[in-house]
Amino acid sequence: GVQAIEHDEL
Amino acid sequence: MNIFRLAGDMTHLLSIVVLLLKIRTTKSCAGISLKTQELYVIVFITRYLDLFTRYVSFYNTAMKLVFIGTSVAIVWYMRLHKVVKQTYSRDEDTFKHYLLIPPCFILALLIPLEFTVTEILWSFSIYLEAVAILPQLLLLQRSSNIDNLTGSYVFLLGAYRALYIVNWVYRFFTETHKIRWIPWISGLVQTALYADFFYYYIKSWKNHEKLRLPA
Repeated sequence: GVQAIEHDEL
Repeated sequence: MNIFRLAGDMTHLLSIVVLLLKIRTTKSCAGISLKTQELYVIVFITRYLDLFTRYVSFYNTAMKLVFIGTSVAIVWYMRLHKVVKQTYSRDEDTFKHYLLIPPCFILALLIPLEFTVTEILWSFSIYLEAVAILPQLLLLQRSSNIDNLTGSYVFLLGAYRALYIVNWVYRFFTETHKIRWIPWISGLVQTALYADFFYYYIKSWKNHEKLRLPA
C-alpha cells in the first residue's frame, strides 16, 4: 500500500 | 531495487566516505559546514525512527544505521575531536540553520503523508533534507580555497539526489504509476539547489582549474 512504496527508500 | 536507486545510495555512501577520509587523513574539517552536518543528524534520526517499527530489508536497515552512525561521527569530529575541531571554518559557517527547522516542521504538520507522529517526522525529515545543504553551499561561496575532497564531497551529495530523481522516473513507469508529491517535489527542490554548484564544479573540472564559487 501507501506505506510500502513511500518508505522503501532511504 | 533498480540500478539508479542503488547508484544513488552508493554515491551517497561514497560522499560520506570521502568526507570521513578528509577528516581522518588530513585531520581537518576546513570548508565543511557543521550546520549542514547537524541538520543531517536530525534528518536521519527523524526519518529512521521507523527502524523500530518497520522492517523493509536488511539492506535498508544496514544503510539507515550507517547514515545515522556516520552523521553523528562527523559532528563528533567537528565539535569534539581536539585536533579536527580547531580546523573548523567557524567564522564563515554563519548560516542560521536552526531557522530552517520550524518552517519544515510546520510544513510537515500541514502536509504529512498521514497524521501520525512517525509520518509527520518522516515528512519533516524529507523537507529538512531538501534545504540542509544550504549552509554548506554558503560556506563554499565564502571559502577562497576549496580543497578537492570538499568539492568532491558536495558533488557526490548532489549526484546522489540527481540519481534519486532518475530512480523515481524509472519506478513511475515500471512499477506503480503513483505520484509521490512529498519526496518528488522536495527532491526536485533539493537537486535544484545544487545547479549552481554543479555548473562551476564541472567548469573547473573541464578547464583543470581550481574550484571557486562566485559570491
